[in-house]
Amino acid sequence: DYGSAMAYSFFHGYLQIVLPHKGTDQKGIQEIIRDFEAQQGVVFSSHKLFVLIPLSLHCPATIEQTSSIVELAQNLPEITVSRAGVCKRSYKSTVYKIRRSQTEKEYVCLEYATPLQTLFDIIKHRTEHANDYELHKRELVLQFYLTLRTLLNNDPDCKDHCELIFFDDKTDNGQDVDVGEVVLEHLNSYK
Amino acid sequence: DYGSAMAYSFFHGYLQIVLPHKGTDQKGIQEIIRDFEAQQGVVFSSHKLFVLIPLSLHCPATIEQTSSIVELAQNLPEITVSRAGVCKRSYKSTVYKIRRSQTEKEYVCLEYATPLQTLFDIIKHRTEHANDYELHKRELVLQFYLTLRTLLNNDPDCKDHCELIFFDDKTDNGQDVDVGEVVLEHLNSYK
Ligand SMILES: Nc1nc(=O)c2ncn([C@@H]3O[C@@H]4COP(=O)(O)O[C@H]5[C@@H](O)[C@H](n6cnc7c(N)ncnc76)O[C@@H]5COP(=O)(O)O[C@@H]3[C@@H]4O)c2[nH]1
Repeated sequence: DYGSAMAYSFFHGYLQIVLPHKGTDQKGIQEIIRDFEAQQGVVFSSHKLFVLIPLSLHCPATIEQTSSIVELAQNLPEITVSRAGVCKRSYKSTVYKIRRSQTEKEYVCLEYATPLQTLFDIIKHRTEHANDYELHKRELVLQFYLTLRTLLNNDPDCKDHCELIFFDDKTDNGQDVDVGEVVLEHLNSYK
Repeated sequence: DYGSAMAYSFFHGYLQIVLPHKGTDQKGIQEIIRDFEAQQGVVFSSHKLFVLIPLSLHCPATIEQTSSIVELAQNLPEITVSRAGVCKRSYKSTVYKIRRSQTEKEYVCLEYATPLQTLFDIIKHRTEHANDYELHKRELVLQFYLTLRTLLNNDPDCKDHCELIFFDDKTDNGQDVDVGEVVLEHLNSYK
């Protein structure tokens, strides 16, 4: 089914590439975040990649649009990997700042699970399978989340470097929740 | 099924982003190739992105390893698109040179269909679904190819900018075919 196919694709085609400490001159996400802390003089509550999984599939291009307390900080340095004929393909993540209070800011490496945006685009274009996907949207997201969580937990080189944030991004009356507040709640377990 | 899911993902999450001429300052693949021709003083037989779809799913990291007549030329300039929380995500393709004869070289923008590499990794890691995928490998690749071809043909902004090369990459006695020779045959229709 589409949900677990996307989870496999995201895991093998992305998380397994960017997360692990490899013991080569290519860095894993934890080292890249630690270098960033040292160079920028900032402190992260967690050195993990946080992946947002919104129930509605809606993944805005950048996260500051989704919250009154989120600001773009900057991109982390890229890693490059030759893969399937593309020479030195670039992989980089984005750091956001979340304003916890007037004085306190949280730095976090954060992004949406891109396959969900792709699913959103498929449904929007109303192609042949789009109607099936539309009807089963919620099951697909749930299947994506559960499969991805299992794949991560079964991989010792990845599981401690990534946190999945599965959340309902709409309130009961269809309003958007503040994504910054959702992430802060998850960061609280690291304080 | 996995094959068409991957085709939808590859089409909506990649080809629809990199192929079309957008009429904005972000270039489509044809303009990027034409700029490259002008700057490097070379001529391409075709300004399309060529996508290799090998029946065995085997997608080596770079293509010069697969052929005695293929050389890496260089990467095309990247395009950057903010997508699903990743700020200015980088998309770039690779140009290869294929030696047609002592004196004649073909320049071509070429890569493997990345989702097939993911399928290969799934099977290799022997995860829960891996056995089903192994048994149905050939049907999956065929379904991927047929679905992708339909999606491309139905999109006027994409169909003239991409050519799919679906091929059996093993000979009858299990040897690897020369991928350069396979691509040259496809380029012949542009001469
Ligand atoms: N050749 C090639 N060059 C690219 O730049 C590229 N970008 C995507 N794809 C392929 O298109 C399809 C849709 O991509 P999507 O972004 O939804 O999923 C992607 C995305 O969620 C994640 N991912 C991969 N690379 C990155 C990246 N650089 N930044 C963030 N996420 C990434 O992991 C999934 C699987 O990636 P690939 O297994 O490389 O193949 C993808 C996929 O089959 C590409 N294929």
